[in-house]
Amino acid sequence: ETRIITIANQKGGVGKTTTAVNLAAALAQSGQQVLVIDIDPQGNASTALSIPHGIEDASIYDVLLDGAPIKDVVQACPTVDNIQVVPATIELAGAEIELVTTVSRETKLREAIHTYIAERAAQGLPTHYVIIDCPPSLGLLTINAFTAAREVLIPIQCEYYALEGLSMLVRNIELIRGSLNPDLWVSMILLTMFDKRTKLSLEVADEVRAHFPNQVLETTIPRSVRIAEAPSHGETVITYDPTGTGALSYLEAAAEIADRGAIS
Amino acid sequence: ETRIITIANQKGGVGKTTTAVNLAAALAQSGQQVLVIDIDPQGNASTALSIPHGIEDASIYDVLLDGAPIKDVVQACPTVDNIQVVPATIELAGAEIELVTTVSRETKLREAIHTYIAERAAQGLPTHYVIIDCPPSLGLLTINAFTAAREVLIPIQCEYYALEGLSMLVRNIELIRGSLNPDLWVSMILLTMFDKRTKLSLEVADEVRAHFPNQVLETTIPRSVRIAEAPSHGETVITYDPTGTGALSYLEAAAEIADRGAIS
Ligand SMILES: Nc1ncnc2c1ncn2[C@@H]1O[C@H](COP(=O)(O)OP(=O)(O)OP(=O)(O)O)[C@@H](O)[C@H]1O
Ligand SMILES: Nc1ncnc2c1ncn2[C@@H]1O[C@H](COP(=O)(O)OP(=O)(O)OP(=O)(O)O)[C@@H](O)[C@H]1O
Ligand SMILES: [Mg+2]
Ligand SMILES: [Mg+2]
Repeated sequence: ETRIITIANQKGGVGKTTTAVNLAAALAQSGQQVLVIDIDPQGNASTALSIPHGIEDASIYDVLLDGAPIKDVVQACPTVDNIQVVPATIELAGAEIELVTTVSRETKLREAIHTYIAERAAQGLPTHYVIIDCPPSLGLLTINAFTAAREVLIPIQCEYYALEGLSMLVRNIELIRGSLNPDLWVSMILLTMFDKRTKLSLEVADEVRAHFPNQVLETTIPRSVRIAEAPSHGETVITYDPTGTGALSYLEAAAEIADRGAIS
Repeated sequence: ETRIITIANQKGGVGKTTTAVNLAAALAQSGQQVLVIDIDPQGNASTALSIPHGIEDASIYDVLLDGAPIKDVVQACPTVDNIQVVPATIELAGAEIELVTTVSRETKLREAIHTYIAERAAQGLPTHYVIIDCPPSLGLLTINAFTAAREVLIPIQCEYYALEGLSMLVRNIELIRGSLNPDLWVSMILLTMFDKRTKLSLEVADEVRAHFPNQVLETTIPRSVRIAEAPSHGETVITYDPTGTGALSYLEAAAEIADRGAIS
């Protein structure tokens, strides 16, 4: 069964996009078929995967607001095999206000993903993972992603403010689970930009592991400038610096995620 | 005349909150009277300034949705003299959807700030600076902040994704300037988390200076773990580590901002 994973955290700059694109690349490199959906108007995931996403390009906006099927807007990633991408364009910035008054505004993405998976299956093509990159907010775009997914992966930057928003995020996920999507659960928490030399990183990591003992992945992602450089070359760190600590830690995280499976 | 400065950037984690609270503390330390308004539902600025902001506390939500005057919700900062704070609480998370259908939804904050400044002036109390910390989005909360302000200060993290969103941000500010607030302009850009050892930082800094030669402040903020540690003690770095590079760079930035003045 396809694993549909939403990468979410309303705190900004915690590594949502970095995690979405590098996990997708690591999984794809091991032969998994991956669909990446960029639902952040900034379009950072589209950039990192070298997908054109100008105002004239088809995008997730067409799926959410005009009912276009995913198969009409999806593009193959030029830098990594086995990855298909639905890009985000600047049009998406106005989508939340437009969605407020739309019928079934929260379930547009879920319906589109299920259609895509079913149509591929009918042609004998598997879809092993769907990975959704969210903007740093809990508005209707992220709610669409929560309604569409079965699992949430929360990246947490090992810094103080990261702890503050966590209870708000988990409460929101519970609310969605209680109303729009009973299958949804926080299956994984990934500690990012972990710097074992600083007391702050160690304290935050300990605190998160204490609160979520079953969800925090063993693998942590160290701070690495190669990870930050890769998007300026339109690449993931998996192809940009394949033997560096950044790539190795995301390959390790992907292996741990595959091993854990989706079972709650 | 009071300088009303909005700290905005829809890219997450670029140092908006860190800049808002540390600039406020640096200005207040030199005797300026500063009002800080936290309009981010995460409430990180309220935390850094040690302001209680539980669900039962009065907050910016009451000002925007119930028409409460700022004087009824403002609290004095316990760690730094000369700073008054309007905190954000978790209730604010639902405010954007609630504001969509409210009359004069974009100008609520502007009216409240002007009333506050006028009432203080009538009592002979100056308000030298109003600093507004925004969430990482361009929704109605940030639009309220753009409509209320005269100046925008854009913090830019010296990393690749930071460049992507800049043109979208500047275009949004132009739109507001053309409709809701003709006084609004991007007066300052501050380079944050600058690491002179990495090529990435230097390249991004050069690119931003080339595009915005007049707005980029001379002062840059280095990456410093003391800055990241301060909020876990409910302090700004100005009081937490007063002689470190973090505090010194924000004191220098505050002096540069005061010298430049508001004249465009
Ligand atoms: N492990 C890491 N080491 C070094 N830099 C990193 C790491 N992970 C992410 N970064 C950098 O930190 C910044 C923030 O990461 P990213 O943009 O992925 O976060 P995000 O949560 O998607 O942000 P937003 O909230 O704006 O969507 C980026 O410039 C990215 O390149
Ligand atoms: N110069 C710096 N050196 C080291 N760490 C910093 C620096 N500036 C900010 N930080 C840390 O980086 C993280 C992001 O900064 P901050 O929260 O201020 O950004 P933001 O733009 O307000 O984020 P959001 O988009 O979520 O509102 C925080 O953990 C903060 O402590
Ligand atoms: Mg992102
Ligand atoms: Mg902030």
